[in-house]
Amino acid sequence: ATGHSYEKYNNWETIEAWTQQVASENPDLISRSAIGTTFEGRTMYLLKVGKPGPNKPAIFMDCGFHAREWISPAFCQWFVREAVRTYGREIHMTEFLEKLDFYVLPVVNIDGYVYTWTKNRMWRKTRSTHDGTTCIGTDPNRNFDAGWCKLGASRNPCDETYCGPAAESEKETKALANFIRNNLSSIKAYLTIHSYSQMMLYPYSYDYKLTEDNVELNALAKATVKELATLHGTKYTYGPGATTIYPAAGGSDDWAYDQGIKYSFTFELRDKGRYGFALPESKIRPTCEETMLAIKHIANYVLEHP
Amino acid sequence: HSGEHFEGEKVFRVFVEDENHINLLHALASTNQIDFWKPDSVTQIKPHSTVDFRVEAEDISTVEDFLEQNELQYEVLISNLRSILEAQFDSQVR
Repeated sequence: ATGHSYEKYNNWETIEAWTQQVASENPDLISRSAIGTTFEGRTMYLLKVGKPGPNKPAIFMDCGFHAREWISPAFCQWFVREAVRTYGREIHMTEFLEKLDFYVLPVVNIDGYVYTWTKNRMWRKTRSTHDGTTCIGTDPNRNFDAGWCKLGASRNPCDETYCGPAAESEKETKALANFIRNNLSSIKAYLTIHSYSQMMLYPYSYDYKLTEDNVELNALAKATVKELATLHGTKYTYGPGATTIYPAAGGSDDWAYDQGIKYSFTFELRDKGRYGFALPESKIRPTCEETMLAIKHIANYVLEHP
Repeated sequence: HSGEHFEGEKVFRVFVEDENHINLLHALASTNQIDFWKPDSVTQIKPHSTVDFRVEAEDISTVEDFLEQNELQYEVLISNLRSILEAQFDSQVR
């Protein structure tokens, strides 16, 4: 794709062209499909990464829920690049792609991402409008049917944490949820990539209650952030969302867990405040490299715990 | 890149100890345009935590006066957001 770089922030048109190119250049590993359209009519492309085979378990990973968190889509692109670059050359990735499929949604909130490139770099929400208000946008991570709008979300359409007029009111969250619902039998892990604050969170965020898998999820998170830190010493905190960060209903990780996807995690990538949402492009490589270690650790765990 | 320029905008980090501090930040947010970075909104501020938020240029002196008058401990994470946003495109990779 013209102008695309894995160590630069790419605008949506470049990412869209890249999805087409990376799929066409790697037909034995990648297929591209459309899972829906956004409020403004853009196509939501999903990449399926893995060697074709019957009844493969899958890991679903999405990026770009919040428009201004640019490092997140950069990671999804990096992950796909690393998959095709190291397949057949690195034993772990080779095994993953032969035994697992990765569904990668490079940008969930495409309209918002476009808006950050053209009008307001600090935009967070979707760009949808709804009856009864002139305010624009819904927080997609408050819009899932997981204790929807009960806690840590706002019913005010002008707020940054507006939960929307109903659960899955946004075309983007509906498309994501529909895909997962339709592929529940194969999806064994759900990973959603955000920034910033360097955290690895697991359910629940909509309630202070712990999941029945809390001990296992905690142990997996502990081991994963330890692995992540081995490369550059980057320290992540981890734990259930409500107590580790703050209660927030309507999140996709809670929803995925309650759908039966046990290994459901939210990553908050670098940094811890120096750059916030404006992480320099020179930090894309180290951030993505260490995050790859985390994702590969989870993939390995999923393979070992069918 | 076009649109908003963020010239002179600052990002603050406030160290919150107790409910009194939380109430003060609620009051601050009710009278000024504040973009919460962490947590996501003023309603999610907890005791014994840090709060990061962005303030538009015209509100900075008001916000700084408020923080100092109420003896809220704070630091400036980003002193000019525009500079940080320009610096985000620092890659030397072609």
